[in-house]
Amino acid sequence: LLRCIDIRKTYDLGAQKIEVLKGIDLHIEKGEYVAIMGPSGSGKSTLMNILGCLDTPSQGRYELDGEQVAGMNENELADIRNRKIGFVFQTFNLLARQSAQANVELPLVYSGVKAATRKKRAKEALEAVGLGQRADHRPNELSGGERQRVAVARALINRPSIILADEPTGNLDTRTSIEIMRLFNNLHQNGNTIVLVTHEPDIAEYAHRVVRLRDGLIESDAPGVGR
Amino acid sequence: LLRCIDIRKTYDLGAQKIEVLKGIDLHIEKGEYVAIMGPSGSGKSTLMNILGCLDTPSQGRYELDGEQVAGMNENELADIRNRKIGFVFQTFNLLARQSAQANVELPLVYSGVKAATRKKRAKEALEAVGLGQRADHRPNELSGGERQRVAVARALINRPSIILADEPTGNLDTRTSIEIMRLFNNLHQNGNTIVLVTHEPDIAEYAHRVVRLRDGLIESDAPGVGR
Ligand SMILES: Nc1ncnc2c1ncn2[C@@H]1O[C@H](COP(=O)(O)OP(=O)(O)OP(=O)(O)O)[C@@H](O)[C@H]1O
Ligand SMILES: Nc1ncnc2c1ncn2[C@@H]1O[C@H](COP(=O)(O)OP(=O)(O)OP(=O)(O)O)[C@@H](O)[C@H]1O
Ligand SMILES: [Mg+2]
Ligand SMILES: [Mg+2]
Repeated sequence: LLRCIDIRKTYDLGAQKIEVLKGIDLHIEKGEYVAIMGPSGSGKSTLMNILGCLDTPSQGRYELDGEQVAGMNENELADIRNRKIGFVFQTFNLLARQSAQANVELPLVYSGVKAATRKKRAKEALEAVGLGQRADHRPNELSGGERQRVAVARALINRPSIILADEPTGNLDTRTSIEIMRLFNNLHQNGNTIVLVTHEPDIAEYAHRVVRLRDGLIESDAPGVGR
Repeated sequence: LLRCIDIRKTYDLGAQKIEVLKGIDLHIEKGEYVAIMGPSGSGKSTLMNILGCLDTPSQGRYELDGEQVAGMNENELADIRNRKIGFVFQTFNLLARQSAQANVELPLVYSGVKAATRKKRAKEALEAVGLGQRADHRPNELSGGERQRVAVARALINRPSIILADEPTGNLDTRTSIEIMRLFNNLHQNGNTIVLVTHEPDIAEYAHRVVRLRDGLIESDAPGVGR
């Protein structure tokens, strides 16, 4: 389903070239639940952005569902990003001037879902992450962990079959984290594919496979606990 | 040193009043190392902002070093925020168009430190958090954990005697977190006061006292492990 072939990513910062990904070969089948771990700066978010069609590699090929992503046009990419993939960003990326409700409805607006249905589904998604009482708050009227949960709700609202979550519990206490991980477990049991970046071993234990990055390369790729 | 007397914080969101802090009594002595824990939305960041003179309570009194903060003028507050207190924000709050180096130098600019000295001290602060090689990157050219470490370096650069850190390791892997906690331990051993919000029990173990919030009230206040 997700196929990285010798993926490299290099940034040119004037004087120096920074090699962030140095040749990643990674195959993820439909229905897998993979945790990506590794030190700060090892390239996890960079890899996630490529998997989510939000960034392109400097070299190598990325295939999604058998198709070369490099060959896709803007419409095809937009369609993938909106309907096939749900992305939880490490920095949430919420719209600052919109309420939690409006932020969560946004993917449904793009999908052409009518207003009454959007409202209802977004309300349910917020309740599923414990934010039913915060629907009308804007991001600066929410705690760090609440913003994170709005980002999770928004990523899941279109019922995407591929969920890419970059540190989705980084700002959450243990009990709230467990509720979010339970959501992901349900999605996984429904046949969806989950790729989760985390630096917390307890969170990685929910995955069935753990890929470890170090300095832009895969250091290990082994079965996980899968709890 | 830090004295909260029946601190309350309420937000008016049009139709509803939201009581975030419902009467906090908290005394922190000079040289203490306190962890603040509690569920997402329980009021930890709100309390930290009041402790750091970045926000005012709706009711109750906050005294810093024996003085009522409510009675201070803008100069006195600016002086406290710049020289007495180092604040690591949950959302980092870096200047987007400045390099990591420039961001870390900023408190020294306010303190009137001359350029050559600023450059040298900021470089050392970045090396202390493992970012010597990233000094000239701007925030959007840094990973999540790297931005977090720039925020830590900036908070410590003026050698403040009170460090308020709101989830300083939320985006860091275990080994990098340990390096940051070692920095805080050194500061504590030098007689400084540390208040650290975290939702990770492993991180809270470095503190000598753990205060738990729940729904805007202190649920427990007990000795910590202090490792
Ligand atoms: N400007 C505001 N208007 C209304 N409500 C607010 C505002 N700012 C914060 N809140 C609410 O206050 C509560 C406490 O927020 P706070 O940021 O202190 O929580 P926290 O304990 O730091 O949570 P987290 O662990 O998620 O960071 C939250 O439920 C939030 O929705
Ligand atoms: N636009 C850019 N220009 C230059 N370097 C960049 C840029 N974006 C990221 N980097 C560098 O790429 C490296 C990897 O970044 P990435 O965000 O993928 O790390 P990460 O593994 O997600 O780290 P973290 O756990 O801290 O979130 C970092 O060292 C960062 O400084
Ligand atoms: Mg990252
Ligand atoms: Mg907070």
